[in-house]
Amino acid sequence: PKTIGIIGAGRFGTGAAQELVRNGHHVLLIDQDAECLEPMAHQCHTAIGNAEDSEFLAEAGIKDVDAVIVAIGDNETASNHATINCKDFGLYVVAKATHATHGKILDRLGADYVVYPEHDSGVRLARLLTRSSILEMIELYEEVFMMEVNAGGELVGKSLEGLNLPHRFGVQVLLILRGNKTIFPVSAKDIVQDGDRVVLLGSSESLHRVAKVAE
Amino acid sequence: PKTIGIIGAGRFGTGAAQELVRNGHHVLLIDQDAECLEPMAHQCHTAIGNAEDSEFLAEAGIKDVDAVIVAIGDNETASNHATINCKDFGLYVVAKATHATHGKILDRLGADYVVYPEHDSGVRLARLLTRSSILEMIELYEEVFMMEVNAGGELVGKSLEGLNLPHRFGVQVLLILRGNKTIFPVSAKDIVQDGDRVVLLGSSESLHRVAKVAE
Ligand SMILES: Nc1ncnc2c1ncn2[C@@H]1O[C@H](COP(=O)(O)OP(=O)(O)OP(=O)(O)O)[C@@H](O)[C@H]1O
Ligand SMILES: Nc1ncnc2c1ncn2[C@@H]1O[C@H](COP(=O)(O)OP(=O)(O)OP(=O)(O)O)[C@@H](O)[C@H]1O
Repeated sequence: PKTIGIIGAGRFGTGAAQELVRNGHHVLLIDQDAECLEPMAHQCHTAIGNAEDSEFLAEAGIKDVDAVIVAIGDNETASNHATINCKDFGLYVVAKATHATHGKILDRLGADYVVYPEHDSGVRLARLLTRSSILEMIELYEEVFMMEVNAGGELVGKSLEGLNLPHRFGVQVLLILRGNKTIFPVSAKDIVQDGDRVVLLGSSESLHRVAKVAE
Repeated sequence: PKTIGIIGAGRFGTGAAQELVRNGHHVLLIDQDAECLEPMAHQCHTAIGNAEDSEFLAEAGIKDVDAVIVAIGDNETASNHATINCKDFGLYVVAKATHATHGKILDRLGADYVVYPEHDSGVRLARLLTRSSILEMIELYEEVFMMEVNAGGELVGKSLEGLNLPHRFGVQVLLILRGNKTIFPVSAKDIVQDGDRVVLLGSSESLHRVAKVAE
């Protein structure tokens, strides 16, 4: 298990602390407001103080962690100071930015990874709300997408072997959803039926090409 | 394409608006502060006014949308009023909550879906930071997981054909991450190298079994 330092026990910092503890990792949670530390006081190490003070951070034991999350929101100065202090200790720092310009500053201060929690959550919600078979193209890795295609057109009534999707389109069939059953792992002899949802893996172009054939 | 109403053009609301527009959907973005609407003014419909006023919302055209995101943060009263107004118009409402108790209130007011952006982002970051072959098991479909395994042990130096993972363990190799290259699609002759991260699909038991062999 890892030990992660978190500076700032707001909703974001506390959310991270809870998930880390749930997965068996150790957390050092720091905040200047004792009340914010209260919810996690029985599950992780806590320290009350000002993260702009590098002596306080050192006494709290921040140097022994594997990585630090600077989760301070509104007070940009405190976020910048906490980031610099942790970088000077040679730590890996993930810092939350309030806006793009703050993010640039954190980059220049040496933050290893900058996150924009509110913006990112907005983006994810937009994807959730507009889920449909084409738009459901989830990017699993760079340029490798997963997509559900409603079986229609040429796909229906043929075996996976007969359809030969890997060679014709460069896509892989991951599984087939039929009613509330999941067919996994798939085999060459499986026959695609009308109403099936076929889950595919491939580049976005190749998935679009298969979606056209399935209409 | 869908039409989504967004009330509150903060970071969360604007993040959602940008992603919707990027995917070809239509957005009606509402805020009481004209400055907040400025960044999106050329990409979507905007309306300036107080969302607590149901007549203003009706005149802005909110009734014609497929769903509404109430993305008001600090002002809980405004968030509750905007939610009630939209529910009275019979709309599907996703509302952002500041804390768990606010979330309960939004539930009782009929919000169809309540999100906690800051908390959720903290949870996701915790997972990202502690990505190790076991923890990063993402459930793609019921009982079908995707997992990255750091290639070690018996996996190294063998071809995918030689490893025969589908028959031995019931798992499928989706792709191989080697440095900053992605090997996709994979072929039977591909040889697993030390340092590779192999991305697999399978049940959680079978993935755990492969992870043990890869240690
Ligand atoms: N200098 C500091 N030292 C330690 N803790 C600090 C410092 N400045 C702010 N904090 C703490 O950081 C926490 C998060 O900051 P803040 O509330 O400004 O961000 P937020 O963006 O509203 O948080 P969230 O969105 O995660 O709820 C607060 O609990 C605050 O007490
Ligand atoms: N009654 C209202 N009618 C319309 N817009 C409103 C109303 N009340 C607040 N807003 C707008 O909602 C937006 C988001 O609210 P606020 O800034 O409180 O949330 P936030 O949580 O800080 O936002 P984010 O985290 O998304 O940046 C602001 O741009 C604000 O002008």
